[in-house]
Amino acid sequence: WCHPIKSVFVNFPGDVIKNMTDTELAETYLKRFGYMEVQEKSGLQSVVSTSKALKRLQRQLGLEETGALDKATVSAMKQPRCGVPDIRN
Amino acid sequence: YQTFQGDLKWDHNDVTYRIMNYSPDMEESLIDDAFARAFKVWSDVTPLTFTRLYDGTADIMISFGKQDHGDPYPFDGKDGLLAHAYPPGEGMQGDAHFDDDEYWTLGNGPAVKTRYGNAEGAMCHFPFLFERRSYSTCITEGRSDGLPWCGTTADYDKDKKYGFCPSELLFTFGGNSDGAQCVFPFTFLGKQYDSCTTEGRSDGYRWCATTANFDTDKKYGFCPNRDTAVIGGNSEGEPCQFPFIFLGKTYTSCTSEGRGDGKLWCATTSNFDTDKKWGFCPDKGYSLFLVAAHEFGHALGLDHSNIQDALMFPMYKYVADFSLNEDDIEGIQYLYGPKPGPDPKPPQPTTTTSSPVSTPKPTAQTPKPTAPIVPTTTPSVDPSMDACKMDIFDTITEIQGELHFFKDGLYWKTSNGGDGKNKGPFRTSERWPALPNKINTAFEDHLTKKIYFFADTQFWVYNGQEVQGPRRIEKLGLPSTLQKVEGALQRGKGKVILFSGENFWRLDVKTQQIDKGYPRFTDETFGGVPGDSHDVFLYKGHFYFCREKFYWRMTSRRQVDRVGYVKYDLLKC
Repeated sequence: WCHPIKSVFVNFPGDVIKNMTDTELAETYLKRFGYMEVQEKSGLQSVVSTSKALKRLQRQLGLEETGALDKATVSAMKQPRCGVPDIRN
Repeated sequence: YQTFQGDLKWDHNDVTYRIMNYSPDMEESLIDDAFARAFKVWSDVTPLTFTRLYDGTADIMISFGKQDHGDPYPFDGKDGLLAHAYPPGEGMQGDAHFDDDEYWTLGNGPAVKTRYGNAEGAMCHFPFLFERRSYSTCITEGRSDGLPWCGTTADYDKDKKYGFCPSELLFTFGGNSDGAQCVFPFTFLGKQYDSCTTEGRSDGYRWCATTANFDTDKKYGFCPNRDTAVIGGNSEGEPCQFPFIFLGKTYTSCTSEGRGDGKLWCATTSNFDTDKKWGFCPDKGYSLFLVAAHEFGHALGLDHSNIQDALMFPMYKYVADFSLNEDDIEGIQYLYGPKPGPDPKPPQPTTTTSSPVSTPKPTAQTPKPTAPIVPTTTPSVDPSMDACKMDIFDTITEIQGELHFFKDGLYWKTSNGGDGKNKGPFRTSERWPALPNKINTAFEDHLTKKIYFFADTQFWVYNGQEVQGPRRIEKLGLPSTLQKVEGALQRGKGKVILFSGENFWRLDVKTQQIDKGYPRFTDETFGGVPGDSHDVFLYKGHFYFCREKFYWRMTSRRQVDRVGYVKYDLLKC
C-alpha cells in the first residue's frame, strides 16, 4: 500500500507552470540565486560545475555538503524564500 | 552576515519610505503597521530613523506586485519567491517588492480587522460562537444584506461584540473613490458587471466601479479579498463553491486531488470540469512583518546570511516571538554603528522567591510541571481541567471506539456515538499504571486489541490489565538513534505505520519487527501534510496528521480532504 497512488494530475489554467523535474528545478535555482556563474578575480565570469554549485548551496543552507542533488537539497529548493540571489556576482 | 559588495549603505541616517500600494489580503492599517514594525526592528539597534512619505520619491519605495511587476525579476505565483529588495542607492535601489500572489497575513492564518459594528475595529476572533455554532471565517449568517461579519470575542452569543469584515460591499482601497464601496451592477465598456473583475487590467488586481457607470464617471477602487476568498489560480478573490465537481467526482471541501504539489485547492463554480475556475484555499499565509523586516535588511545594505536563525537567512520561517539574531545585529551595526544612548533593551525583571512571578509560558526550555506521585488513594482529578482549554495534546488515538486525548498524565475521551461531548479528565495512571506521564503515541492493534504506548525510547503493551514493558523501541528494529515515535497508523492485518521526524517504518505487530525496506520518507508517501506533524493517528478510516492545534485529514487514498481544529472538530468544544 505504500506504493504511490497513480493520481491524475491536471494542468490548472492560470497556474504558474511548476511541473519541473528535480534536475530542471536545480538548474534554474542554482542559476537564479547565483551559484552557477561565479565572477573570477580577473573579472571574468566562469560557470562552475553543478556539483560544485550544489556544494556551495548546501554550505550556504547548512546542509550536508554532498555535491549531489539529494532529497534534502531538493526539499530546501522548494522552500519559500527571498528572491535576492545568495551569491552576488 | 554579509554586506553587499562595496558595503553599499545609505549616506544618511534619516531614511524615508513610501508605501506605493496595498495588498487586498489585509486592511491598510495592518499593512502600515507591519511595515512600521519591520523598520523598528532595525531602528532599535542602529542610529537609523525611518520616516514615511506619502508622495514624492522616498529612499525605500515599497510595492506589491505579481509576476512581471516592472523590474527584471518577475515573481512566480503562489509560494516560491515571496519578495525581493535592492541594496541602497538611487532609483530602484533601496526599493522592496512583495509578491501579491502570496497570501499576506501576520503569519498565522487570516488577520481580519473589522470595521463598524460595536467592537471599535477589533480583530475577528476565530473561532467564534454564533447561535451556538462555531465559525472560523467571517459569515453572512444572521444578515439579509450579505455583509460578512465576525465576532471579536470567542463567544458572540454571550458578549455580542462584532464587526464587519473586509468585502467589496463595505469598502474599496486605492483607485479614486476614497474607499467607497462597489456599486453592482456597474457598466464598463458597455458591459454590465455584478462582481469585482480583473477585466481591463494587466496586473491581475480585482476592481469595481463605485458608481453605476464607470464609462461615464470613471470612479473605481480595488476590491479587498474576503477571508474566505481563494488565492491565485484564475479566480483570485472568489469564494470556494461547495460542492463542486472535478473529474466527475463531487467535492465538499478543499482537495489536493489533481495536483502533484499537495496544495489544497477548490473550484469557484460548481463544476470545474466545465468552467475551469479555481484557486488555492486560504492557508496560514506569510507574515508580512517578517518578510518585510528581511527585505528592509537588504534595503539597508545586508545581504543573505548563512546563519539559519538569522533574519537575513534567505528561507522563510514563521516565528511568533521574533527578535533579531546577533548575526543580524552585528551586520547592521557594522554598516551603521550601534544605537546611541542607553541600552535600548529594557532591564529584565529580577525574580526572587518572595516576590510573585507570573507563570512563564511553557517552552521547549521550560520544563512542564509533572503530576505528583500517585498515592495509594488516588486523589480525584480536578473536573475544571477542561480538554477544550488544552492547545496541544501529547497524543490522540482511538481505543475501543473512543477517541482518547492524552496530556501530561491525564486523558479525555469522546465516543463515536452519543452526544459527542468529551469526558474526563481521567488519570492515565489509574487505567494504565505502568505508563509515564508523557506518552508520545499510542495505538490499539485491531486484531489482538492490545494497546501499544510509546514514550521517548520505550514502549509498553497492554493486554487488558496485563502489561509488558517498558522495552526499548530498538527491540522493534527501530534505529537506536531514534528519540521518539510520534505517530501510528494501523494498516491492514497486523501492520502499523510508525512515524518519527521525516521518516516512517512499517511494524509487523505479529513478529514485533519492522518490515524490510524502511524507513521511507513521509512526504513522498503522504504529500500535503505538515512535515513536522507531532502526532499521527487513524480515526474513522481517515489519517490525521496534527500540528499544534490543527489537523490535516487524509483519505485512505492519501488525499488531504480537510484541515481543521482538533478542539472544535474532534473534541466538539
